[in-house]
Amino acid sequence: AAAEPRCPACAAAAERRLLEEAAKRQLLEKLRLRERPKLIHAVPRAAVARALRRLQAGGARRGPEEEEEEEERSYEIISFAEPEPRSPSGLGLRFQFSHTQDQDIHILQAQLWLYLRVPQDLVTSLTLRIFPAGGEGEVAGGNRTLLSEQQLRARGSGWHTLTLMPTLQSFFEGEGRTLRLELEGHGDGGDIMAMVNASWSHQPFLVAKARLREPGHHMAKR
Amino acid sequence: SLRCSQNSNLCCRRDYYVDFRDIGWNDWIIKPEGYQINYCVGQCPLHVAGSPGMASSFHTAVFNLVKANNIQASGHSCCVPTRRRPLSVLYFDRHSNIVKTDIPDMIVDACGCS
Repeated sequence: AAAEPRCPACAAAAERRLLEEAAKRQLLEKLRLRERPKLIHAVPRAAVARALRRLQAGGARRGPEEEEEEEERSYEIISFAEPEPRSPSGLGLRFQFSHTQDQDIHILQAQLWLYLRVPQDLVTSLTLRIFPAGGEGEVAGGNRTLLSEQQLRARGSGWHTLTLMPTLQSFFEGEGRTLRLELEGHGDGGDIMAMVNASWSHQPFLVAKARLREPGHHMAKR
Repeated sequence: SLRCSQNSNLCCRRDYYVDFRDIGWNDWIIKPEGYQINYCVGQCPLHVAGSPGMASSFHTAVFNLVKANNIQASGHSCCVPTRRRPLSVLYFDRHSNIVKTDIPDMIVDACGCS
C-alpha cells in the first residue's frame, strides 16, 4: 500500500483489495479448499430450501460423544441425487462425495431422504439396494458389492427417511467416491421412476454428519 | 477492548466487512452473506502491556514486572487478538453438495496488548 499514490480514496481502495484477498485466503484455508469450488450444475433453489428445512426439522441431537470430542471439526453434508439412465431393475441415484487422501473421515450419522409420489389409495413396497460405483461406466451388470438392502412400505405420497450409517462408513474407507442406490418395486407399484423424481423440488438427497480427523491429530493432542 | 475510531492510535479493533457479492462468492457460499474480517491495529506502549481485553490482575502483574526489571528500553508489546468467535458456513462443494461446518476462532472480537 505504501507504493500506492498518496490519496485517501486510493488508500481506502488498496485496503479494501487487501482485506478482500485476506478474507478469501482465510476462508479457503479454514474450509480446507485449494480454490473456490466451480459449481458443475446448479441445484434448484426449491430443492435446496426443502432439504435445509428437512435438516432443521430432523436436526440431530448432539450425543455425549460429540460434545466430548468438540475440537475435531464436524461437517454436515447434504448431497442431492443425480439421476442416471434407467437400469433394468429400477432407478439409479448417484451421489458424489470427495475428500483428500490425508483426511480421516468418520461418519457419525447418515440418512437418505426419499419422496415417493404414490396414489392415495395404493400401498406399495420397495426394495432399496445400495452399491458403490467407481468410474462412470461401471453401472450395468458386472460384479458389484452390495453395501446394503432395505425394505420400504409406502402408503400415499410423502418423504421417507432411511438410515444408512453402517453402509456409508465402509464406503468412505474404500476408494469409491460415488454411491449408487437402486429401487425395485413389488406388486402394482407402477413406474418407480415416476414415483421418485416426480418433480425436482422433491429431489432425493442424502444427509451425512461426519467428523474429520487430520493425520497426527493424536500426536498434537498428546 | 477498544473499537478503532477515526483517529485512535492505541491498540484497538478495526471492523471490516467483506460482502460475498462484492467478490463474486455468493454463488457457492449460501450463508452467511459476508465475512467480518476484523483486525487489530495500533500502538502498545509498554505501560499498557497485558491490557485491554485481559484480566486487569494480569496487566498489573505485567506492569510491576516491567517496572521491577526496568525493561522500558528493550521490551515491547504487540497489538493482538485476545478474543475470537466461530463462524458457521453453509456452502456448495464442487459436486454441488451442501456442506455445513463451524470454523472455530474465525472472527476477531477483541484486541489487546500482548
